[in-house]
Amino acid sequence: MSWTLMIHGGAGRLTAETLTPAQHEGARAGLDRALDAGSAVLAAGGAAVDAVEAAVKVLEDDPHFNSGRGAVFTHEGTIELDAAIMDGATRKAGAVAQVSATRNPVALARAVMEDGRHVLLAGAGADSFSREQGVEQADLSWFATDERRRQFAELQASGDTFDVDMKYG
Amino acid sequence: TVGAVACDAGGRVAAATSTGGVTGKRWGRIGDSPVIGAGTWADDVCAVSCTGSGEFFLRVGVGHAIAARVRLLGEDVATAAGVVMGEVTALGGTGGVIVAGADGEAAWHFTTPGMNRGRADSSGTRAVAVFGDE
Repeated sequence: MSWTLMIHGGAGRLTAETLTPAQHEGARAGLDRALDAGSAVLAAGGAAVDAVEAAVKVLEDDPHFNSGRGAVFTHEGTIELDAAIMDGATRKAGAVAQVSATRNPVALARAVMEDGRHVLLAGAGADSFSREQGVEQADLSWFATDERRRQFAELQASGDTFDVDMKYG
Repeated sequence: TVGAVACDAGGRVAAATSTGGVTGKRWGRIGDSPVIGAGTWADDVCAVSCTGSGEFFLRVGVGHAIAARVRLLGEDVATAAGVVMGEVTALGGTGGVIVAGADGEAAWHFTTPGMNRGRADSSGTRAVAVFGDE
């Protein structure tokens, strides 16, 4: 009964120079919690698709990562979230883009996948599908963090120069 | 961006990715994460979740490309990930991928200074890391 789990919380200019010790330790602790959540599903004989949803939900709730709580701001100062999930055993897939009020976008992508009529929903339509499906909602105050506000202000002050590596995301 | 890939005891694989995108994005910009076959992919041979400069992952179709190499060329997941990430680099993109094979193999590959990453398996292997040299 062997299983494997891999997770990521974003790639970029992550070095001892760009991260404070607190950010570094906080990210490691969040990764540990996500491994716990996904491993618990797999060790109990659960399905890979349930394990990846469980692990990603933990990371979405952790402000150290750019998704869900802790997501970056758009040019207009809003938050637009994207997510996807895919089950290799069935090729079923669900994805959402530009959603703004679902606490865990991966749970909404899962709802799209389980509903089965579509694969990708976007924008206000995806938000209303989320409400219709009873997926947990959240408002901007849940998603927005001071660190992201600081990064957004920094980017605005720099005149919107876009650094594909740094990209804060 | 965050993501997970897994292979369960039944040899089934799955992938999930979630993101806030990039700071300051405008005009409805969407990256690779929600695009099936680019930032997220799973079939009967492997599952892939990506993070990085999404436009390049879209152009290469990273998730599907890695799985196709495993399926059609018989490459292992680490080799396929390295080759496809080389295509992303050649176009000027940077980022990382995590890949879980239905054979129980798993790999990560990134071309940035660091990637928040973790792995665990039923043999008790478990690791988290952030910096490239961790």
